[in-house]
Amino acid sequence: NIPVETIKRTITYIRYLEREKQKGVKIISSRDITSLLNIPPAQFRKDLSFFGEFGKRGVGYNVDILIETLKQLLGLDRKVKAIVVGAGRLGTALVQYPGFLEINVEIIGAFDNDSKKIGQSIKGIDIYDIKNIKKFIIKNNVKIALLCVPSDSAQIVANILIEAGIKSILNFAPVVLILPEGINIANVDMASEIGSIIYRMKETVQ
Amino acid sequence: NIPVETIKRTITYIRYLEREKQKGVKIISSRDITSLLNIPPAQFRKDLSFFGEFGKRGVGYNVDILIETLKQLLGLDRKVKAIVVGAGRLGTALVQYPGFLEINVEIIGAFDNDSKKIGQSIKGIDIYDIKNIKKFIIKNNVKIALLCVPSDSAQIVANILIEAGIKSILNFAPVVLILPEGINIANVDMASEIGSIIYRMKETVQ
Ligand SMILES: NC(=O)c1ccc[n+]([C@@H]2O[C@H](COP(=O)([O-])OP(=O)(O)OC[C@H]3O[C@@H](n4cnc5c(N)ncnc54)[C@H](O)[C@@H]3O)[C@@H](O)[C@H]2O)c1
Ligand SMILES: NC(=O)c1ccc[n+]([C@@H]2O[C@H](COP(=O)([O-])OP(=O)(O)OC[C@H]3O[C@@H](n4cnc5c(N)ncnc54)[C@H](O)[C@@H]3O)[C@@H](O)[C@H]2O)c1
Repeated sequence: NIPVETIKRTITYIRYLEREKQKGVKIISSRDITSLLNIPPAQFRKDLSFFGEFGKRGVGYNVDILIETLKQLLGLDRKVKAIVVGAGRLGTALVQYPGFLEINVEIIGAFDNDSKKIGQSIKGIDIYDIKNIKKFIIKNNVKIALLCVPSDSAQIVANILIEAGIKSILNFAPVVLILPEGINIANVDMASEIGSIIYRMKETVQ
Repeated sequence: NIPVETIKRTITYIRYLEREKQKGVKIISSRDITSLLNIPPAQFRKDLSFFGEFGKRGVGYNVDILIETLKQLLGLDRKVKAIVVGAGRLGTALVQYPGFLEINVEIIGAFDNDSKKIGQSIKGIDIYDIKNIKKFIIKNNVKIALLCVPSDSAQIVANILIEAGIKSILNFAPVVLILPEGINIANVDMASEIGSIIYRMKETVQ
């Protein structure tokens, strides 16, 4: 299988290639890509090798073909439906973020348990009552949930999502979720990102 | 030096230990910690070994001492000042996030170039004109910037921050920033987090 770090870098490659495509670039060399993305050329070739043989040495890569093939191999060529659970500060920002559509992830609804929020809408995306989440997930074949509820309700809500058939969770609450086998989880922990910077800052000062 | 993954896990340990401390727990075993955090005990002991000798086998760890020592070793025992640059959807959510104070990071101001936003305030944090950012960074000894501007202005704004004396950037714009040596950077790329989930989802279905 392909390492997670390679997957993440490949998404950066796709995003970069799409920007070049918009500028009308048809063929691109690995030197162009790696110098702009500040990645060693050997790393780029190694990452691509997980996906098969591309481009000819000396000729470069066809931008359209490379984008299409990488998207297909990563499963980003088909639209995936997602929901945001917890329509608070972070959830409200995420619902409006155009960056998810770039990888074919469409946020089609938000859920909350606060009666003041239920029935509102954020830029056209309705906020529903979490009581009706199971019906919504099944009816709309939702695969991914972005979990933006407070830490103390994250595990309970995660259990509701799994029971409703969600297969993948992007968790923003700074807690470790205990999930059954087969559920894909990715955690975004901003405090620990900052913590790792602070440690490096401390080390450089010493 | 200590690997980044160990740093991030250690912040999870500190956060968990602080919750236990609030419940009045004085002594804790590595088995308690690892079962709740879903981490193999050997991983926990290996991570701690980077920081020195703790606790006695069979007796467990003193919660207060462990928290204090780990925070000190990571440099999280002293308050660090931070700013948010780009007071848009994401920046507005981050300014209000209490999770940064947990690791002694205090957001003391937000910056923007939109005249409609400058002069406003978000829950008591003022939005300043980015033109005045250098004076503010120097006067308040700001060390960290959370970069929440659109992709096409991220590099320009990062250059301004470095020139103003910022040593560390938490970058939310989905671009690769080219920075001089000695600048600590951490990137939060939510689209690539979701992309890695989608790939795993695709693999499990096959
Ligand atoms: N605000 C940020 O910038 C930020 C940054 C990093 C992480 N986080 C994390 O993201 C999560 C959300 O943070 P926030 O700042 O948006 O908080 P918030 O309080 O603004 O929003 C939380 C929302 O979840 C809803 N909610 C609570 N319990 C629920 C339940 N059982 N079912 C459905 N909805 C429920 C609340 O009604 C509220 O609308 C937290 O875990 C926080 O630690 C936030
Ligand atoms: N909204 C989200 O949930 C989300 C999620 C992931 C990543 N991001 C990324 O975070 C960044 C911000 O996203 P957003 O949704 O908050 O966008 P936004 O458009 O709501 O906010 C951007 C803010 O930056 C300001 N700005 C633009 N150029 C500037 C400059 N040169 N100097 C100072 N301020 C400037 C704008 O005036 C605006 O207030 C983007 O790069 C986006 O890709 C956003």
